[in-house]
Amino acid sequence: GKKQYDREFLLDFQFMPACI
Amino acid sequence: HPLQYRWALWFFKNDRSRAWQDNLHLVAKVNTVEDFWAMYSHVKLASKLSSGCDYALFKDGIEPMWEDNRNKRGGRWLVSLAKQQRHIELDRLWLETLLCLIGESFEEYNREVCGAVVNIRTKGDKIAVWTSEAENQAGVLHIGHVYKERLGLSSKTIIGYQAHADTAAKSNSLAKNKFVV
Repeated sequence: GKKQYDREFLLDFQFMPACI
Repeated sequence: HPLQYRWALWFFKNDRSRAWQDNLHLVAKVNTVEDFWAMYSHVKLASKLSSGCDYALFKDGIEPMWEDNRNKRGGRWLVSLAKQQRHIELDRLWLETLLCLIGESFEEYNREVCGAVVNIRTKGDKIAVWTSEAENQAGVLHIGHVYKERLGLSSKTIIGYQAHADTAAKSNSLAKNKFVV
């Protein structure tokens, strides 16, 4: 399916530590 | 969290001693939400770039220039900023633009979107969303309405869409608006 993400969803990832 | 498309970030640094294309550098390609933020947090904010520099985020396979096959019949929704907006609004507007692109905010017209560019200029910065077909009125207008709303621009603010062919024909970059919202 189409991968649509709203801005709040995207912003939630901004300061997440990167997985190693 | 995979993105619908793979996106490439380009950086342009104006060096008049070199050809235009030699000043254009590919920074990175991303195809997940996580990689997008890793890239975004790794590069300078647009407001910290020196005058004459650009960032461009384009779908992988489309170069950020009029001549690319996916751009040459297209155009751009252009947001021109006043000088003082660099310090208060530029970074927010550019990030919002990026989120519109990677989040696929333009619904059935996402395919029309090629990318976006921010130009850092002394006389006033500019942000634009590039689409592939200037004659596709329905698509261009839908993208323009959604984009204006997402940027939070007031109804009094008018933004214009210019065909690249018209912009290329003008030496002073004042191409006429094909559409406005």
